[in-house]
Amino acid sequence: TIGMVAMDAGGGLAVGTTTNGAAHRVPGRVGDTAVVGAGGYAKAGVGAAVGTGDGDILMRYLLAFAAVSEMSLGASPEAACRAALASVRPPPSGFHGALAAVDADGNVGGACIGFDSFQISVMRPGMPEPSLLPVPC
Amino acid sequence: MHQQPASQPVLVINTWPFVNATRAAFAALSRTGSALDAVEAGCLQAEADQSLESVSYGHHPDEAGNVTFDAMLMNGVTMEVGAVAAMPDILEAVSVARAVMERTGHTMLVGDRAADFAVEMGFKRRSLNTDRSAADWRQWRSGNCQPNFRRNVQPPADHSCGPYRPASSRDSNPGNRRLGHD
Repeated sequence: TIGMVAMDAGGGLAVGTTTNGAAHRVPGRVGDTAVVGAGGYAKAGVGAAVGTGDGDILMRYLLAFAAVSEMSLGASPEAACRAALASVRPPPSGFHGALAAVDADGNVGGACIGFDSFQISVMRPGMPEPSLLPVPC
Repeated sequence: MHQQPASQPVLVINTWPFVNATRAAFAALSRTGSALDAVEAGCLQAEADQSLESVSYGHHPDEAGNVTFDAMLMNGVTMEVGAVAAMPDILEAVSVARAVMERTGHTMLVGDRAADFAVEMGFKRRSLNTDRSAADWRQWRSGNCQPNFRRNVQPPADHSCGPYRPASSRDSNPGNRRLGHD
């Protein structure tokens, strides 16, 4: 899965997600990626979040929506992602998920559980190349 | 119109170190100034990039050997959403999601009917399966269809391929989730 967030100079805020799904899934299965609030969520003036991981679990907790809700209450992007992931209680054995978020001021953060490593790719004006933000799980 | 001060931050981020998608999104943002255009362009790049096995066509076939796409776009200003799910045969899934947003009053279209909608909107039908996905699927079949997402079925899905039918008893163990991911 890839989840993307973009903010434009006109105040536009958008998320996009796409995936080929889990390998060897039951035909017809849909994961979190296509579900608004699960794979991604954006609210101008607050921020946006996108997720990746075990879509069958992630979609039950609407973690992107939860992260944006946390930011609306004043949490930083990293704290918002941590709080959202913490709502997966109890985490199923082997569960792995990650969130990346941006607040209205352009601050970036993320959180993850179960992955060996997770990174967020970031690009801003003046940067010749994207930078990679490591997120410890 | 949603106007913001000139100091509005401008940026693109994405999950994972998929920097070609980041570059594509940022290039679109620089070209059009639209956040929606940016995320569409970044996701399109990823859908076509064969090195991104968890995103692109030609990877992650389902039990029947078919590759399908799930995709979603959301405009955080207007709160409009477009999505497609379990959609076969259309490479530009995220652009079809945008068409759902902009050319219907709906939020999500699924399966073969989503592909039919895409064709109506001018997208070309083309299999998402490749020799690679076919080889992956054959290897999975030859390995007794492991790993497997079925449970409480006969024959037992932890060591047998289907076709499956409901088992007479059900356990409450949801199983280990480390079967792979989206």
